[in-house]
Amino acid sequence: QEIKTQKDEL
Amino acid sequence: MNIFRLAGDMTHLISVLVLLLKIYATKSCSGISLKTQELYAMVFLARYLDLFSDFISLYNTVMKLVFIGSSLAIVWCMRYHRVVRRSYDRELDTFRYWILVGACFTLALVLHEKFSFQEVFWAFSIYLEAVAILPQLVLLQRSGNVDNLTGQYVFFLGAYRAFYILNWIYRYLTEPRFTRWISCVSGLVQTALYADFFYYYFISWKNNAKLQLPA
Repeated sequence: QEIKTQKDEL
Repeated sequence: MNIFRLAGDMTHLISVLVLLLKIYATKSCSGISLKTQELYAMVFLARYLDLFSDFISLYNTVMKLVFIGSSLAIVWCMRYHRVVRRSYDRELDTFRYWILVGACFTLALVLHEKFSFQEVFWAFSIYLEAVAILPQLVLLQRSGNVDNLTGQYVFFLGAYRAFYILNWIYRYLTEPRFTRWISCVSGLVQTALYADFFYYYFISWKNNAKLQLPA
């Protein structure tokens, strides 16, 4: 499964 | 987390604190655009939909709550606080921002990282933030002289995204496969919109004069 680009920025 | 992103987040936090200070200390919101504040509330609500679903770090969660809470509090204050609302420049703050909201949402439906509810709203929030300052800049030009705290608020708000651009360059150089084109291009547009403000802000600082934006 395509990894969800983690939104680690505000 | 890198120093550029931390500097960006702290600068963003300072801009919010300066705005809260101005409204609380002077009990006035003259020179502040309610429309920009409402756009920022939409930006944070659309961007932080993952607030309860994805836990990244305590810092990340706390900052999200601070930004959502402060933007809603400022909108409430400017609309309903019986003293503050009297100083709102209603007749000058007339930017028809629903056009911006509609255009950004349409763009997000077309251009996003993944076609999912959360990702489309995230892209929408990125595009909307890029143009959210427009009503405020228009109001500054119309209202002529700008008080110090308002000038500082806009300055820090513009500077934070410039730090984020350095952060994206740093991450692009140090992390394999790091690409955030939507954020980067939007961030460049957002910072570019402040260019003339930064210029007049620097001139006023150099001449130690009041900040004057040409009408």
